[in-house]
Amino acid sequence: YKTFEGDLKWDHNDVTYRILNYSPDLDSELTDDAFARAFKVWSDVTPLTFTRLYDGTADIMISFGKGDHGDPYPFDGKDGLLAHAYPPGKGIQGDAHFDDDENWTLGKGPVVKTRYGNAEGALCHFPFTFEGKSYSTCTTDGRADNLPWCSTTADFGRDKKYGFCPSELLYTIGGNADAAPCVFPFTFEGKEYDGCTTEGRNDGYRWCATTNNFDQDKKYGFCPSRDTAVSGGNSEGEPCHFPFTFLGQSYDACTNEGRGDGRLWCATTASYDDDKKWGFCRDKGYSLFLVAAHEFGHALGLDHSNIRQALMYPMYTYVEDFSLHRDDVAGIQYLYGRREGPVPTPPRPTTPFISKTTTTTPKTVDPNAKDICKVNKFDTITVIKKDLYFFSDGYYWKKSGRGNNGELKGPFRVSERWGALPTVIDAAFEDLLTGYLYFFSGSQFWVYTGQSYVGPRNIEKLGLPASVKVVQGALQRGKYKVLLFSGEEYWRMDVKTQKVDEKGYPRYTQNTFGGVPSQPNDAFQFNGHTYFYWDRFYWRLTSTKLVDRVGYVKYDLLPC
Amino acid sequence: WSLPLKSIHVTFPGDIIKNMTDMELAQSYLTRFGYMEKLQRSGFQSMVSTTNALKKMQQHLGLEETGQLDSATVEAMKQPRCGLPDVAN
Repeated sequence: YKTFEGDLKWDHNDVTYRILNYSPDLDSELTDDAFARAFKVWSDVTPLTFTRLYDGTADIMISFGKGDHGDPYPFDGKDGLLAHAYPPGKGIQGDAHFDDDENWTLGKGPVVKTRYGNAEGALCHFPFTFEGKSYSTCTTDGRADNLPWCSTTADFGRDKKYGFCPSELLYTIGGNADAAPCVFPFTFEGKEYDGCTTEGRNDGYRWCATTNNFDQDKKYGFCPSRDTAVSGGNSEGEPCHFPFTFLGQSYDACTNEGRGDGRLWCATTASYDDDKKWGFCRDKGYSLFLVAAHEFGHALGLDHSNIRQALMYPMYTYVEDFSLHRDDVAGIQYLYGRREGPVPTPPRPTTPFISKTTTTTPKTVDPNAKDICKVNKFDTITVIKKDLYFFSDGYYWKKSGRGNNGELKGPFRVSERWGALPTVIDAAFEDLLTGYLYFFSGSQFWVYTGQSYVGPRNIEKLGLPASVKVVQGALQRGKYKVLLFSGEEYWRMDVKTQKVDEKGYPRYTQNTFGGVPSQPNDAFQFNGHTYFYWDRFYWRLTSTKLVDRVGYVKYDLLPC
Repeated sequence: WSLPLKSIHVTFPGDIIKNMTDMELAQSYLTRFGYMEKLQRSGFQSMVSTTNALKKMQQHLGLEETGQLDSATVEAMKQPRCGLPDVAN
């Protein structure tokens, strides 16, 4: 590894970042997530924390731009240069720029996140079949309103799960119109436009007015790239036009004719010969996560490594299961040291991809109907009979307690096993003394033994003050005591008397368990460790209450 | 008999990466990423500079240090990469 001359580094460990704009190629939530994961690559091995700012000046300002984008190092169109970042310091130092002439994906081809429809924001499933035809891109077939859509499972006919694909007819990005869709035709400088345009701008971004008269209303937004759009060339964002004419020949598909580099391209109008409008056809694209992780390495003070497998090697290579090379670890730890103990500020969450909805419950649970890997936040996680249980929206999954590779079963319907319980379970625990199962939802709780139960009863019966409206987590302490968490405090309950101890409680969670979030969603004991759970993350504590690991529930506790 | 295909190379408008010769590509790459500049300042002739710059680049990127513009080196120069220079100036 190599550092910059003078070992440039941040003089503080709580580094801030701000995302100034988004690429039209990738949904903003996927982009936020890719950047957050890229920062986590480094915070996993150093004492650095990364906090996202939404305004003002952050240490690391992140932006997408094309060609000459305002610094002395212009980008070069599609491929070639992908991004650059500046070593730590003030002003432009520390900033990371990504070339928006690239096709930004997660490295394996188009990633199309849907909106609306009935798939709760799931990604398109390519290919999918619709009325006997296979589709590898979004389509407007079957619709009269020209909105592109896709199926989010392999067979639309069977599953009927769908969502709408990025389209300027659905929403815009940035600008000043609060994501309103384009209005066509619109008037700009007296001329009428029937589609998105780059006219009036010198940065190559396509835009539209969100009212029918930009000259009058000045309302605009940038157009999201459709998955069928070209990248680079001189028509970024426009779809291929098939057939098109090139040197007198007609083409029905992308071609590499006319190019020495073998890359596939197409015209975006009926005749390349007449209009000279073209772009590169979509390929696997570049993983925003991998490129960002590399650039953030620069922003933290690492120069290029000459080890080919290292993240800081200057060339891009896609790797499916990324892990930081020991050379990168050695480099960053040379600058900032090793990470020991807790991370004081948890990574800021991005908006979950799936929002909670209460829908009609199907009679049998199709494993594909509720994918645990698409659940961003569980209602509660608890341990029952040494197995880890994940509850979400009326369903639960069970993971056997044998190490991290235990078998995962589910989803099961909560109502089939514990019929009296409501859809959302806030907390649950198993009383080790009696084997009774306690479930909490809002201000009520139930106690189950086998199929028999008592409840619902008000949590005030446990001696909790009326100000406590919900029990968010429960943690068994020894055989007779359970800690009940609510807000920033916790109470200790004696399971023999079913009452909380009055003396010495409540206590502040963070005073006892340093380094965990102040208001955890849950807490549980698993495989000899205490876990605190908040949003998508967990904090694992040793028996001496030291945080020895912070991670994603999905990736560490679940096989996602 | 089929006629041999006649490949035509077109200069596409807006295509920043033009149909360069390998030597043009090398000169541009070595300069852009900092391998050439230091050597040119020292007053060597261009060919010597290029050879040394190539060696330095090959060493930096873990390629065989031939000092020649061999196929592996040309291929490496065409790979997508980070825009930060490899050699600071």
